[in-house]
Amino acid sequence: DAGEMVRQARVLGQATAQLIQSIKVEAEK
Amino acid sequence: MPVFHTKTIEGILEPVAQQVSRLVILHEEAEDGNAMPDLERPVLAVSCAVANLVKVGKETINSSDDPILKQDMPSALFRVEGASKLLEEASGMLKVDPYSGPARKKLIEGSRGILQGTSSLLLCFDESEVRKIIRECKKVLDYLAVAEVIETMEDLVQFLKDLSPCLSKVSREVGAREKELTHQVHREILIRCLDQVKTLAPILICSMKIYIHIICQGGKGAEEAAENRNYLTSRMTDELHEIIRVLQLTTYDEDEWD
Repeated sequence: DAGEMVRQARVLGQATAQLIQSIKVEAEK
Repeated sequence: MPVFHTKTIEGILEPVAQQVSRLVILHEEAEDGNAMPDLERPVLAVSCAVANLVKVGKETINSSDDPILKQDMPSALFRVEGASKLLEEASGMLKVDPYSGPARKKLIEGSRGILQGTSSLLLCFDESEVRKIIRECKKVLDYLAVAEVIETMEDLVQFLKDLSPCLSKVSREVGAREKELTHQVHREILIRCLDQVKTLAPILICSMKIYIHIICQGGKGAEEAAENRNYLTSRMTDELHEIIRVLQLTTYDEDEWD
């Protein structure tokens, strides 16, 4: 349903941002 | 000027878009390459999120009666799945060689793919939701088109019974949509047009009542009453067409930039 699709897209967005964040943190050390 | 046209899409994609741009900059600045960290866990989190999104996406496709959504959404899901695979490959390659250049490229390509695929998916879904609202607007337009053949009070009562729930639904859905938009000009147009429709509706009913009353009394002044009624239906029709036009806007054209 509508809410579930948006919720899952949000989870994916957060996971992707988190992944890049972990690369950046390491790279900036 | 906002990049994403709804607050929901903006809330989901804007943080990812920012991170992806920073990743690209970081990659360009550090071309000589520091060792990359172990990305197995965060990549696994992305893969799980992709699997869940794809599952919900496929359910949405199967349960939808919108042929455009059924046609467009699979490619967006395919894009997201492909991007997830790139990230997994990158993670595997970096485990073997934390300095791998091709792995870095896969990481960037995969992250971009997630962003673009999710964007396509959300847009596809959003457009389908907009088409639902437009269908309701068109129902009101269909009712307005028969206003001029209503000649008895019984027919007017039925007309009102049919029109009212449709009009309430349009009012509710367009009102909610307006609050979702990030583009201020589009929001203002929707607010203005919806206000006009709501103001004109009772005046139209009144003018139809007057017309019926006049033709029942012998017809003197019927032509003017019909003209007045037709003017009101055409005003409401114009406002609804403008609502439909603005509901479909997702990008900002040159004139508005000017």
